[in-house]
Amino acid sequence: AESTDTFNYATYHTLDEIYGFMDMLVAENPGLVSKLQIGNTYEGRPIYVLKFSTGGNNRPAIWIDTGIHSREWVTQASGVWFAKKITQDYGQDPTFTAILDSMDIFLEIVTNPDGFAYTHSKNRMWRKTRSLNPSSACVGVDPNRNWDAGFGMAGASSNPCSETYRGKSANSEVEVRSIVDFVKGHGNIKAFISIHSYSQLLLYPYGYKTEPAPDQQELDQLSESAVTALASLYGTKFKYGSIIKAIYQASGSTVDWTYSQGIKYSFTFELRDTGRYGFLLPASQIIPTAQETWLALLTIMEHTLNHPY
Amino acid sequence: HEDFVGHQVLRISVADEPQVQKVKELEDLEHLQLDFWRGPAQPGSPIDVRVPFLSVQAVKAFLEAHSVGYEIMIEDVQALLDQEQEQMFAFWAR
Repeated sequence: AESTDTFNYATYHTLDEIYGFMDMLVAENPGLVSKLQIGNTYEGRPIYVLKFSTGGNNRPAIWIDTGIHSREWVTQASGVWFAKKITQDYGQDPTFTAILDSMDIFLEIVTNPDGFAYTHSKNRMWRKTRSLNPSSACVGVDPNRNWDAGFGMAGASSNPCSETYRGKSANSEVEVRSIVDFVKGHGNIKAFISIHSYSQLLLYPYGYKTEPAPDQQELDQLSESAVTALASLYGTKFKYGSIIKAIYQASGSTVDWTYSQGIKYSFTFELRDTGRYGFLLPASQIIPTAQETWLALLTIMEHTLNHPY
Repeated sequence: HEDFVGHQVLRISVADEPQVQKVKELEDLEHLQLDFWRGPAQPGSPIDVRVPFLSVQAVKAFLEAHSVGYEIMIEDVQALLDQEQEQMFAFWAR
């Protein structure tokens, strides 16, 4: 595509095309968008985060990531759409403009680049990282079981051949470690939203224990508002709740760790499949999925802006 | 490219906790090479599992033997993948 205006948001793209999109977006919006490299993957690919900022120094920030499970293609595609939406709506939409006038947004579109490249080249169903496990012929770690929150407890597997293999130690995956270091280094992230697919859920901590989070009531109410906003567009129904209650016990998960770091507004989305496609959601559903999700993200971002802590 | 011809995705409906446990037994049988797209959670939550061609009959027999309800969500995974690739190539061609 010659520009992000002619870029096709209604089809799935390769890693190179998404990285090319990022560069175009930065070039078109030098005063608003910058590209940070927070590390390199196990196989040596750069890990990029887009930063959207209207000034200030180390402002309170919102983190959004997509594609940590590489086969969940609608999430990376939605991340691309979010990036463009941010540049379109700033200065146009009063609610969103107020958010970006006071807070920064960090968006990691391809959170598992090695896995994503592998879904394009070898195995469309690949979910994990591509790190080699010395003790096994099986490859990869589930990057959503590798965080230092309940790591090693029930809700993840110690078997390298399992899709929910937690890894030999917390943060063993450089794709996870890079985010950990970034979040700790920034120190002022107020909302952390990790986007998966599928099953139409909005989840908050905890996943590794049944004990309610200290902010459970506020998170539950905010979730209800967010899924109501999401459903207002196309009627897509989401359930919400703590990870362990809404689905099952999951240890070492992203948002349990971010919540443990004091990031109160820590959420995981499981985007649609409203039908019977699972991870193979037709490209025709990318834009509707991104549009409805954006309404929920706006709800969470606006709440974060209006409830400083 | 990994080939998924004949792989099916079954949507399993578990009515109670014993049935959830039954499906979890399947999860432990590595030789079946099952890929849970939506894992066993709670009664009433659908379980979606991709079943390689060679395991399809065994898995269906197991579910039927334990009166666990299921339906075929995706008849042939490779057919959907082919459609996805065609859509991407069509875009590139344009």
